[in-house]
Amino acid sequence: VNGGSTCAGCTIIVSLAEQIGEINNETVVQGFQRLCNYLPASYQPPCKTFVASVEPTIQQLIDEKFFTPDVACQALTLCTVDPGQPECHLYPLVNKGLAWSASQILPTRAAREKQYHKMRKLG
Amino acid sequence: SDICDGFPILKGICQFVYQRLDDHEPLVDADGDRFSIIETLRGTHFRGRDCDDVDSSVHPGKRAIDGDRHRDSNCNGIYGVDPKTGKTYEELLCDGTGQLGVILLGDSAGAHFHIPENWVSAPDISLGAFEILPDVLADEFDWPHLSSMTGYINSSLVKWPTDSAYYRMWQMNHCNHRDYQNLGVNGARSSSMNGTIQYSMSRDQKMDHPALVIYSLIGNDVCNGHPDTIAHMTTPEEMRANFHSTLKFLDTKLPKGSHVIATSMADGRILYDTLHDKIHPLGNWRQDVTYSDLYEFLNCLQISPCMGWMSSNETLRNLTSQRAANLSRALEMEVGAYKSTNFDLHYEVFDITKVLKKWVKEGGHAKDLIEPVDGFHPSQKQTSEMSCLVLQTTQQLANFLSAKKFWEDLDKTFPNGIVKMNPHNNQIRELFGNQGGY
Repeated sequence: VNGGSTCAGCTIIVSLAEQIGEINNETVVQGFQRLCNYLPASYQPPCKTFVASVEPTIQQLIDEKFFTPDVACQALTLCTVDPGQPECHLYPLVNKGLAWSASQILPTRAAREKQYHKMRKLG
Repeated sequence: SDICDGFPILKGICQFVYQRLDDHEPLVDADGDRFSIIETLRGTHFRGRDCDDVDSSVHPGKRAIDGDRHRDSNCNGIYGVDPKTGKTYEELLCDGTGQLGVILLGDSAGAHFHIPENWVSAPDISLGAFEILPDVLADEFDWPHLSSMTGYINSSLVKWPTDSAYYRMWQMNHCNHRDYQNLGVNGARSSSMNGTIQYSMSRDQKMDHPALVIYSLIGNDVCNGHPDTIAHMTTPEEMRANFHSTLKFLDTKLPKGSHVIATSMADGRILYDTLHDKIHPLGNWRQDVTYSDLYEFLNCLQISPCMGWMSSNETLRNLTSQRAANLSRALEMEVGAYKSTNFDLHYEVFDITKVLKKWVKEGGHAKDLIEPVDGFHPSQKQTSEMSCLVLQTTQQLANFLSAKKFWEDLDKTFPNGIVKMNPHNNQIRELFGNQGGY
């Protein structure tokens, strides 16, 4: 539910990217790029494609001061809040919860669906 | 999968690959004898190396054909004829020494599931950290070559000597070289094991040597990620019936003189008790993620490997342990009742809690014996503060200690399961060196 292992994977990867960025005095996006560079060569192109795809959303979250790994994965639609399920979060909740924070970046249903299809297309 | 669907000519190949992977058989196995020549994809990390992958009559564990006069039919590195006596080396060095293979029917703990800690700890990630990722994926995140039952290599990843049931078998008798099969599968439980052994185990009643089979499913019959976790646990009746089916199958496959040992299930309460307030590697940078946080997150997503034990609900943890104890009792009862034709049968209480208590008593930290990333499996990871202690004393971490304890208990209660020392081991080393390695 709520994205299951995809959500868990996203949360871990975004956490690492954010922390790596901070450790190296870089942005989250640069942290992502560094993380891609740590991978074996054949794994780097899909990783970089992923980073390029998520960069605008991540940047917007940072600009709006909503960024946490949990919120980022909600905004990327890799984590969801399924009907009747609680919000799943690894870090303490901020603002008015995950779904609310994500909705500030993806305010309309059309925007959410667009993001959803973008992520599914990436596979 | 897109390629498979898009090109009809590839469909058959894809189905073959999927089937092999589903059945936990070696993917690269030209002769279909379930032994491989490559390390990963259920290859030599899981089973002894095949020394001829186009001839199914040649594989580890086989009784030597014509004394292996001309070639090594059982892949133990011993073949040829002694020029002085005219006898084959198999006759001189191995005959009558009680050769015995090791087969593990196990779960992720038996296959040694492990995710390197520096993969999820930001301060520790560096260039090259993920170099081994392709191999780790191909081995399903299992490291059976470092496991307590079939481990055989000294790795730069660990700083203590290898110890395992197979390794001891080899130390006692070098004729057992490469005769191991780790059929550990992540998530395996008593019901799935009945399918796994049918497709994955290799033993011929007439043509192979007897084996020591270790049935060790320590948690998945009570572990699942469902919110109503108890409803999805195996019942004692099901456990006994499943185990009975496994034994019946083994009776049709194992050569006479084999041994089967069923180990008890674990008491996983030790996981939460030990780790709940400790920092998970993902929280190393800011000290902000505890194991309790991780457990709750996985439970919320319903992907926890074990909601019963990885839970803040103490009543649930106790109920899970109670069920595990009942399932262990069911196994023990079946061991007492089953009448086998080709093997003797033994029940072994294999309690990681005792190992852990001993480790702590000797000055170790309990958390070091649990896999740091998943907070669930027994570890073989050595922390830096432990390295000196480990090097200076005989203390080793969970898998190593488990193998040691397993062996000691076995020696006391079930001496038939242990091979006798082969007096020709030195000669084998002199003549055949590393016996072709692994």
